[in-house]
Amino acid sequence: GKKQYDREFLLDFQFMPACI
Amino acid sequence: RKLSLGEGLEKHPLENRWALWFFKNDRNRAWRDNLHLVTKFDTVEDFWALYSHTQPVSKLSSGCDYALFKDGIEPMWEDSRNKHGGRWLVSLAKQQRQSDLDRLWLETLLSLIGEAFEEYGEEVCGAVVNVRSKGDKIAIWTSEAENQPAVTFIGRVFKERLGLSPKVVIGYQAHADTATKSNSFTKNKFVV
Repeated sequence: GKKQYDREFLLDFQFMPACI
Repeated sequence: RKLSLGEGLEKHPLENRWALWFFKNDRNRAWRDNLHLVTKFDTVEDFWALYSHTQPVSKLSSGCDYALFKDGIEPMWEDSRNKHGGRWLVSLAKQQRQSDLDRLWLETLLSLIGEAFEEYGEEVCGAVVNVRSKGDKIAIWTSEAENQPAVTFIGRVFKERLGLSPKVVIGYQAHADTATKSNSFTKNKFVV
């Protein structure tokens, strides 16, 4: 299916540390 | 919650690959030469990496633009995916540069990359923010100005995502009308 993300989901990634 | 092996290691793919463009006005050069492709991305993580490393719109000098377009579509009327299209235009008051511009541009970006326009997402080409001394502008560009159901749906979602009051009316203008206008006024084809 189509990859849809709501704004809250996207915002959760804003300040995540980079994956190692 | 237990993390399964490998979870958290994979980036979250977007439906589309997007290209960020930057326009810096230099009157000594042709318009096209002032337009620069910054980079492309197709994951949530790479979007934020780019976003956090670019200058906020409110800090750009007047005459500059950012544009976020689907990979393969150039942010200009002449592109085949744009030439029959138009834009939903949100004009901001001068004082909104400090209070609202960055937030509204981010909401616009999130609605694009998150595919907020449901089955009409295919019609969306990209978005542009113009930093101008007389008032900044944010627009979503769509590919077919005659596609009323798609255009009006996209306009309603755009307005809602920006959190604009129902009293505020935004207009959609066909690029063909903007390109041939004889003054600074372009008529609205649709409003929401």
